[in-house]
Amino acid sequence: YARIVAIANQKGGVGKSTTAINLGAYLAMEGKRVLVVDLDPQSNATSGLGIGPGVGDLQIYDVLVNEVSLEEIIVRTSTEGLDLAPSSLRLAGAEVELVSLYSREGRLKKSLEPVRDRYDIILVDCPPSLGLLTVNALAAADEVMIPIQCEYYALEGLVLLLRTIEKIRVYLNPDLRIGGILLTMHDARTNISKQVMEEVRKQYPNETFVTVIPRNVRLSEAPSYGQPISQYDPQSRGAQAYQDLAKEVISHG
Amino acid sequence: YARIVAIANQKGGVGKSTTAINLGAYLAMEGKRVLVVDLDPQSNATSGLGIGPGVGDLQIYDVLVNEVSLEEIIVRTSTEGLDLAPSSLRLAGAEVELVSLYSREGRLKKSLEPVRDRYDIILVDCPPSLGLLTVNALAAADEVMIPIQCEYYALEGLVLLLRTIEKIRVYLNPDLRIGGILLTMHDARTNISKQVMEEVRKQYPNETFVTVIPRNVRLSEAPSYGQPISQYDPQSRGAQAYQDLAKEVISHG
Ligand SMILES: Nc1ncnc2c1ncn2[C@@H]1O[C@H](COP(=O)(O)OP(=O)(O)OP(=O)(O)O)[C@@H](O)[C@H]1O
Ligand SMILES: Nc1ncnc2c1ncn2[C@@H]1O[C@H](COP(=O)(O)OP(=O)(O)OP(=O)(O)O)[C@@H](O)[C@H]1O
Ligand SMILES: [Mg+2]
Ligand SMILES: [Mg+2]
Repeated sequence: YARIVAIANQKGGVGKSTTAINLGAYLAMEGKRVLVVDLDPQSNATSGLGIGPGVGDLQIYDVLVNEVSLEEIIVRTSTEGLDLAPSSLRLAGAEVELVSLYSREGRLKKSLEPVRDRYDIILVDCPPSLGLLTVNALAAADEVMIPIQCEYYALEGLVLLLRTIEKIRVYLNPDLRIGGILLTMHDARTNISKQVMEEVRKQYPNETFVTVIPRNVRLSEAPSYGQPISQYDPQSRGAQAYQDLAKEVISHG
Repeated sequence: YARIVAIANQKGGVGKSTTAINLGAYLAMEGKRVLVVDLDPQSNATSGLGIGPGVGDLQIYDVLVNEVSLEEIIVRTSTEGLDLAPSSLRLAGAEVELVSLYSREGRLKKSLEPVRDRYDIILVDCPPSLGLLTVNALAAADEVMIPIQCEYYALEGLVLLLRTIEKIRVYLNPDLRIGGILLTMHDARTNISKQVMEEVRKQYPNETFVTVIPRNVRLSEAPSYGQPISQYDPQSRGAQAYQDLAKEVISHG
């Protein structure tokens, strides 16, 4: 029975998609059966895993709005044991269209039920907002993983996100917990990175992952080849960090 | 009569707020009367300009939802000639609340009318989504400035944004034009930066600003002091680039 992890933060560009792709790949390499659900209309997780925009293909939009089953859209990726429920630009219309549908916040949760016994872990990549797509992910999830950049603005956004999680817990998903705060794009040469890291560990000592993801250009090159870092450059510091994270996530299990 | 520029891109973390703050500061130093409108619930432009979250203060949420006039919320910043219409976390509720209000897409445009003759240029900092807050900005704007990172995912998001702009032009704002595409966080040491820059200049030769903003850690340090780069480190490469951009924006005028 799969553990569902929403990778969420309304602050943009913090490494949500990069984490979904690369954590997913290393969890699969550790022998876990993994599904990545791309819930962002920008579909960066989809293209980063090498899945092209198949023009006629069904995708997550059809599952949420047209009641197509999730099984019909799931595709394999180049990593053994890592599957994907792809997104595309069409999903951009879903935020508005979902507003008037029955159980608008619970549609993802319902669509995941039939496939939960086929996976060990399901990672949901969220868009940078707290709209109905991210709410669907939070309503379906057992836990939230919160990537934050080692930058000044990182801490401000966290307050907003934690408040939203609290509301979701009250109204939609009482079991939702914080799986962990993941520090990303850490640059040991800059003071700002040190300051943010210290501040986060001080304010959220129990929730912050031990693993820190360094800023590493190989991570931003990999998506242009449609490969996770485990294939593009497994010796890179970015790859090592995501491998460590996978082990840490499994041990938290 | 002010020129209204929406700084928008639903891709997160591309430098929208950093551009609003620092372009705003250098336009003011060139003698322009400038207003920055912070339309993001994360309120990064507000804190980056050193404006604290005044608990009881009115802010942009009250203008959009409670019909408070914009004049009542405008504050001065530490840069002469640069004013701010601040945001706060309360704005997070506006996306949903606006849905059922009259003229939900036109409320910002209406609120800007009474102050347009007091400024030469109004910069609107948008959140990383294409919801009602960004739509309000696009409906009010004369032009859109699109910051994009020199990263692989940058180009994918552009298609979605350009489609949205086209729809806004048809239904809400026929005069909306593309003011320019701004390349940000350019790192001359990496191939990916070179590739993205070449690709963007090839696909959008006439719309891309000559000025390119380099990746410069001083730009990410400045907000923690609540200062634009023009005050924090005017000799930095980041400061020089935003000064050049201000001159280019004025000459496009
Ligand atoms: N550790 C890292 N080192 C260097 N570059 C990184 C790292 N992590 C992510 N990137 C790059 O930074 C950019 C932002 O990352 P990503 O797209 O994963 O963030 P996101 O939170 O998913 O963004 P959005 O909010 O738009 O969904 C991408 O171009 C990505 O390739
Ligand atoms: N040229 C630059 N060099 C280095 N760091 C930068 C640069 N521009 C912005 N930053 C930093 O990168 C991060 C993202 O920038 P910023 O917050 O301005 O982007 P944004 O598009 O407004 O993000 P969001 O989508 O969340 O609104 C911030 O921490 C900022 O300080
Ligand atoms: Mg993403
Ligand atoms: Mg911003």
